[in-house]
Amino acid sequence: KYKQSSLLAFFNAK
Amino acid sequence: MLEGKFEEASLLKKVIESIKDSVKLCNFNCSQSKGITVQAIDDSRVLLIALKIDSGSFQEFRCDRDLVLGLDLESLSKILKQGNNEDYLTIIAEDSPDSLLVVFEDKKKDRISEFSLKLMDIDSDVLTIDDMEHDCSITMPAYEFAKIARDMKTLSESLQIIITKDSVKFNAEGQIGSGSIILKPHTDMEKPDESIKIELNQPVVLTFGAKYLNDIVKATALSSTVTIKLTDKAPALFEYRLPSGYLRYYLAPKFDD
Repeated sequence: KYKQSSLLAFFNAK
Repeated sequence: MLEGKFEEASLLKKVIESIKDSVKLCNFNCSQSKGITVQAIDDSRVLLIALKIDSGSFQEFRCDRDLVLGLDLESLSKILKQGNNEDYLTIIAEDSPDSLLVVFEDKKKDRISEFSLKLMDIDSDVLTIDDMEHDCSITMPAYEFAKIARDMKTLSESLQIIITKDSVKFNAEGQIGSGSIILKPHTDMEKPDESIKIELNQPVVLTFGAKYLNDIVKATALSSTVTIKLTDKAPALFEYRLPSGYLRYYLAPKFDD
């Protein structure tokens, strides 16, 4: 029912 | 050279127990001004750990040159288990170290134990986390949040958190049924850490993986309270304060498929 999101969608990789 | 002496080994033991199941390898960045800082992300890229052990958390701290200690936390945990919680714990590293020296001193007996841990070269992604404005913030007893996370995981693999001005609601819907726990803000004058505080700019509903919340509550022994900062459609921040510093977890939410 729910899909797990990734942190990479929110924070920028250096 | 790095030399950091903790009044009690228990602090570092608890920190490592709090993060070692989420990240196996991580770099400890050491500097005179910042103490020890760590940023590490789990393999699934869902949970990020940001640790800051300020020099104020140490009885003595000196770091002549910025150092990076690449650590296998499972191995470090094995070594930390060799010492007692109340022992002095000193960590020592040379300027270009290939190992970390860990020294325990029993305060009563004349017993000193020394261990050497091999260091590793670890490539890690570093993410930029700007100071975010949050829609709401809850501060509550850490043990209470831990109990909710553990109990609700038995019902469902997802836990919904619903914050309004008057309450915070934890909601789980699973195969066998559903459950919810509602907490209302209150102030305990005699035991301030038992209080529940809600600061709200706007109501938020977010869903998180119960597995990750159960990883986060492994930090419960570190602090009597936890602060949870939530923003609509953004990662949540769970913060446990150290005597001087913090352990923060950033957790990516789940969305309706």
